[in-house]
Amino acid sequence: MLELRLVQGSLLKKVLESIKELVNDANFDCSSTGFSLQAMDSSHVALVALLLRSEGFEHYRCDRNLSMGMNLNNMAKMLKCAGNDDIITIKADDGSDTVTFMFESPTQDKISDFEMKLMDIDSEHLGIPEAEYDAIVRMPSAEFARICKDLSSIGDTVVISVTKEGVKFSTKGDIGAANIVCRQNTTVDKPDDATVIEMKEPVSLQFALRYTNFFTKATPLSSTVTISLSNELPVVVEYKIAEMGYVRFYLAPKIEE
Amino acid sequence: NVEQNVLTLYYDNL
Repeated sequence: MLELRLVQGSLLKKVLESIKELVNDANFDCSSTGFSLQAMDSSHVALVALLLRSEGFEHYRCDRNLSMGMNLNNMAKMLKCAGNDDIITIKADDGSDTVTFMFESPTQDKISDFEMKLMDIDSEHLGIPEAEYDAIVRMPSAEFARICKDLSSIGDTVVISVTKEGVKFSTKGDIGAANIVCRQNTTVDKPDDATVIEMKEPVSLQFALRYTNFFTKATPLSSTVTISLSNELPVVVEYKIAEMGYVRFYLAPKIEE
Repeated sequence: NVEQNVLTLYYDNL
């Protein structure tokens, strides 16, 4: 038996909106730790890792570890039917081939349940070791989204370079080239508006903008984004989910042959 | 020539 009650249901709606374009089908894993997911896109270039910790739910009952295969587009369709202020409860019985999403309006005057069919998914699970990164950039998530969108109108790839000068995002395309430099800026009114760069080694890596633009669908989840880079390693783009966990995106670099 | 790497090059498939 599984029963997870999330008072801030809008978080789950935002999570689905942030990952449904990158991944079609995924197994949601439920354990005493929390509700989690790890899935790669079909070309194995990008990976999403989600964790919603059990403590973040108002009620969390998971009698035994359970993996539920879901089509993320269908799940997103159902969650779109929940109001932004609704409480969402995820329910499943042991051995059942369905999951139920229950939506309660804040005043309890409207209660809906949506039952969705589960699916068997052969998912590959990658072991991602904890790593020390050469450079970690924290910046406003809206700024990162704006940069990825702007650069994708010029080129297909972005070179992200971190030096002591700041973090530079560069692209080239048929019509020309663009460079955007963000300097460390901690003298802002709100901490979330700061750009903070921790650098051990200068880093320069190239990525497909198509994927970074997918990642920025998670912008509504967090006002800041953390980009962790090491030379010759996949980048990690992390959006923290208020006191509950995170959505992390991993993206393999492009390499000059 | 720019090649797109895949994640399985960096991480073990469990």
